[in-house]
Amino acid sequence: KANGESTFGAVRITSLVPSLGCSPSKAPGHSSLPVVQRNGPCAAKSVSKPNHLQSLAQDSLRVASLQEIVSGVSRGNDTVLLGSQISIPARSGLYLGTGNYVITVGFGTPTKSQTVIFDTGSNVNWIQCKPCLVSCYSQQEPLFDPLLSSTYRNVTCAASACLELTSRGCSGTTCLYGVTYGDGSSTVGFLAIDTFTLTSTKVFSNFIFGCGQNNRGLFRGAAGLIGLGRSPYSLNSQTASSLGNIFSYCLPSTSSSTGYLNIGNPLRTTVAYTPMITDSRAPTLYFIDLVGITVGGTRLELSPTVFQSVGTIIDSGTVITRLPPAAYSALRTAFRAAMTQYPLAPAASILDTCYDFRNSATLTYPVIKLLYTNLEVTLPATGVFYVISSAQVCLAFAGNSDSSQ
Amino acid sequence: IGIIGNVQQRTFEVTHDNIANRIGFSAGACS
Repeated sequence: KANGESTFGAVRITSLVPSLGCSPSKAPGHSSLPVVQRNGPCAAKSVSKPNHLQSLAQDSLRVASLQEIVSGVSRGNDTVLLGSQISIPARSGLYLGTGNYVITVGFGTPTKSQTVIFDTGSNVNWIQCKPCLVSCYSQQEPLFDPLLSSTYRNVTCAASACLELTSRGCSGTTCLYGVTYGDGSSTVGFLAIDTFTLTSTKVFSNFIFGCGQNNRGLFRGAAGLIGLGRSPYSLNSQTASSLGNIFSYCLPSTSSSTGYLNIGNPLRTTVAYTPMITDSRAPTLYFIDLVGITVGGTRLELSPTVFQSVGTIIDSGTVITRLPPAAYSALRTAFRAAMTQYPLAPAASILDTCYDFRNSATLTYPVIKLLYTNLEVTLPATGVFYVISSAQVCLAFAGNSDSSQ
Repeated sequence: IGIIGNVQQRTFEVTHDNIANRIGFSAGACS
């Protein structure tokens, strides 16, 4: 112990591994939405489930696309099509990654449930819509049909909601939106307004979203996406006038349990804060001031500028935390030095510090703290390890490939 | 850039307060 705090933690291996059944957590409030990992037993059966190595590879592509957005290095303009006649420009953008977490919300009047990915790195909300003029992929719920909603209407090209879109077009007087993701997945359709049901007590009229008519790519059964970024089109921005522009979420430790998303004041009273930073390189992303890391009670010998010179994003859609090379190297060295009693296991993709715990029921590990301005965050065991199997449990951090990233 | 990923956010209630421009963490909020 240091200053009365434990510098090592102990955890049963079995508690890190998801069980086969779903054990939903009790919702903390009637106005919060359940959050589930889309490939776990708490979610509806997905179309395809990536394995761990595929997930980590997709995570690397998401990270690469975030790096490109921040660095401003564009992969050039792209064109997305709605039918053969209408095309609109769309810059390649964020890679969706594993799109790990989903929520179920409602669109239209009467409301129709749709299970969508939620993502703090995205801004445009969209769902697949009938009549699917060009293409739709299969999804778990019936497709949203605007004709069955008494409150649905398309946005016109002259409306400010259309004019402020980054990627837009027109079909006659009807506004078109387009989003191209970094992996080539895309959605194009009509910019629409309808009633949006977050929960039974949080219903919003005049919600702007994309009604997708040409949807292609790796969305794997989700009806669409809800963005929680900082642009005016995100869910939190659109509900800000009634709920304040504040939201909170709790991500469950394994895929066999559930978390929640809450728009409005946080549900917990004991919240410790650190400044949210706006970075002009990517103003719709959330930057946070990471300044240091402790491992086993000892602060890594790193200047805060190692982190601050490049900046740090907090993102719900990236799985594994990426650190500047010097920081990751120091973290890995300190962690390995405290774990010498366990046999190393082969690396798994980007995760190079893995252990074989087959002969251990309980593991002891050095406590890791992330140090932010005015705030220390002590990671639980589920925030330290990425479990592939009991024979391959990995330190869930990775390094960027060069210090300028 | 560094990125704080969702493994390191698990079980915290992570608050994005765009009014006061702050990000909050509350430990042990979900299992």
